[in-house]
Formats: sequence, C-alpha cells, structure tokens
Amino acid sequence: QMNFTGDQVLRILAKNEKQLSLLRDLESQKPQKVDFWRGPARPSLPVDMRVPFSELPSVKAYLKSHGLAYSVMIKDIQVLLDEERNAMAKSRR
Amino acid sequence: LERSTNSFSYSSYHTLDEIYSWIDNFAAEHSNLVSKIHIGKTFENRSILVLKFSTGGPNRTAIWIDTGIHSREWITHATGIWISQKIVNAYGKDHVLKKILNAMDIFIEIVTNPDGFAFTHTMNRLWRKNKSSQPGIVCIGVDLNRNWKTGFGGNGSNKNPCSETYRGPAPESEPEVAAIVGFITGHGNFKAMISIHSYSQMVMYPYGHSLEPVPNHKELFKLAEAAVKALYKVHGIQYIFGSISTTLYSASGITVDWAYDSGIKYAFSFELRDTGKYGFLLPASQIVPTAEETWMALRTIMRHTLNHPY
Repeated sequence: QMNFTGDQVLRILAKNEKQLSLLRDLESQKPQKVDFWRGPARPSLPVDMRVPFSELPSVKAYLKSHGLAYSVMIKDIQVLLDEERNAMAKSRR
Repeated sequence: LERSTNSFSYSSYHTLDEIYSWIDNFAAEHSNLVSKIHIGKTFENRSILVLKFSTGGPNRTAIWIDTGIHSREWITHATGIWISQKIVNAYGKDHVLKKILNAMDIFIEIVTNPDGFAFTHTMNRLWRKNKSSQPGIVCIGVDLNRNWKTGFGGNGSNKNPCSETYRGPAPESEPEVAAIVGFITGHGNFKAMISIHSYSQMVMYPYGHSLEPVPNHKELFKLAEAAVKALYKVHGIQYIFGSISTTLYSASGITVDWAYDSGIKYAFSFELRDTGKYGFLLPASQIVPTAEETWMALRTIMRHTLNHPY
C-alpha cells in the first residue's frame, strides 16, 4: 500500500476568480503532485487539495506568496488510513 | 461456516471480493425480488455487476442507481450496499416503495469502477480513475465521469492522461462506461438515472458541460429541493442543490448529462457527506447515517418518477 505519511489536505478559500485561477495553475503545473479533492469551482466553495509531504513547503509558499488563505483539513492522511484499516480488520474479526 | 448477508457488517467498509460475495448471497437469499446481472468486463477483466430489483413483468420502466464510479469514494459503495438491503427490508412495509416496485424495476450498480476500487484496497487508497492504459503513455487511468459522449472533451475535463480528470482517448472508450451505455440503451426504458459521488453534500442535475438550463430545469430544481428536504429530515444534514455547472463546476463528458441527453429526464448526481473534515476518508461510523438520509432523498426522486410518467 502506498504510504501517505505526512501528506496533508489543505482547505483554501479563494476570494475571487483570480485566486481560483491561481489554484488551477497549480494543478496544471503539478498534475501528479497536487490532488484536488474539491477542485477550484467558485469563490463561495472551498477548495480541498491533498499535498504530498515532500511538496508541502513549496505549495504552502505558493499559496502564501499569492495571498491565498488556507487551513489544514487533514494533518496527516496516513493516521486516518491506519484507523480505517484497523476498523476494517476489527470488523472482519 | 455458511455465509449469509446476516453476518455482513453494513457499518464497515469492505473489499471488492467481500462485496461481490455479498452480492451473490444477497441475490440468492432474495431471489423473489433480486437478481444479479453481469453487464460486462473491466479493463482488467473483472466482472461488472448490477443488482436488479423487480417484482416481475417484461421491460418495465426502470430506475438506475450507480455508486463508486470514483473508486476512492468508499462511502458511496457502502451506501449502495445499505440501500440494496433497505429495499428488500422495506418492500412490503413501505407503501411508496411497494408502489414503485410494483410498477418499475430498480437497478443498482454498487461497484461501478471495480478495477479502481480493488486498487484502492491493495495499492493506493486515494485512486480515483479506472486502470486502463495505452501504449506509450506512462500515466494510467481514465476518469470514468469524463468519458461519456455528451460534451466529451469540453470544459472541466482534461486531455492530459496524468490528470485526475483525464477524459480518455475517445467517448465511451472505457469498458466500464461502455457497459452501462450498452445496457441502458439496450433496455430502452429507463426513466431515472442517479449517479452517487462523495463528498460535498449536494444534489445536482444537468447540465455539467454547459451553463444553459435544461428544458426541464424548473421541475428538476423542485425535485432536487424536495430530495434535499427529505434528506435533511433524517439527521439534519444540509445539502445544497442546483444544476451541476452552476452549483459545483463545469464538467464535461459526465454520466448525468449523457443520461439527460439520452432521454432520461430524471438525471441526478449526488455528493454525499462530508463537508470537510475527513473528505474521502469518512469514518465507517457514518456509513449508516449517510445511507439512511440518502435513501430518503432517493425515495423522493423515485416516487416522483413513478408519479410523473413521460
């Protein structure tokens, strides 16, 4: 199983269409490194994206440099995945 | 040990083998109402299965429900299983459901993307696409919700095979999509098609590929509103609703646009729980509440479909 230790899901609230466009640019620059869980749609909707641990500094710097406010929705994906796997194993038993 | 659906936990997630085994047992235990239909093979040669709920009669009008076209959206498969069980349990007790099933058939495809789903259990829990590959192209998989004919290749789909929204080389190039198209077209009498996704709590109708309102916009708006109200009554979970392109985003080559343009007026897409804490990793403890509320929304759409023949 692929390991997602340290990967985070960031929630971004874009203020306007220009900021959404900056987020779309991020996807086109790094289609395999940024995984949109909720894509950039409209300013009233949040954008959620999974960022691998190795890409976190550069992605966070990109967001900061463009004035894009974000919060950490999931701090460490692997923690949730481990919980999920344990729950499945327990249920099976 | 004899296997049965009684020992199956509806409040936990399951592998593809476990779900397929459950489907076999489920169809065997409720053979008066349920049958298993094989509609095709996936890219990796897995069976594509559909459950048919029918009280008899040839070529009745029908309702289609699919879950799990995006393999990482595990809550949708789990909801499909629970709802299937609900249908057999409620038939005979729920007069609305009884009316529906006495006149129409219900088809549920629980694992719409079996290859992708198996992959989420073995290699990559966050895999979204199917597993098809093309010679000379490194990236694997097509987004099956961008591979339908209507609006294929338009806004909100991607021609880059490495993108999560890769549309594929041609409309219906993917066997998982072609199987559904072949089945529904061959049947010829579907009146509702509901495609279930997660997560962001929405009920939507066509179009996704265009901002243009569909001719039945007003009716679909009211029906989506009624479905969302019914859903809210169960656990107080709020959904938003509207057309896909105005509520969520532009998306081309999607299931429900194809359904609508193929003459299936009641075409809806759901985005189940949650709004932003777990995303695709919704804890199993939320399976049953999610399924319970989703069922009431589906029942609302199915009842409307029954009462408004066209």
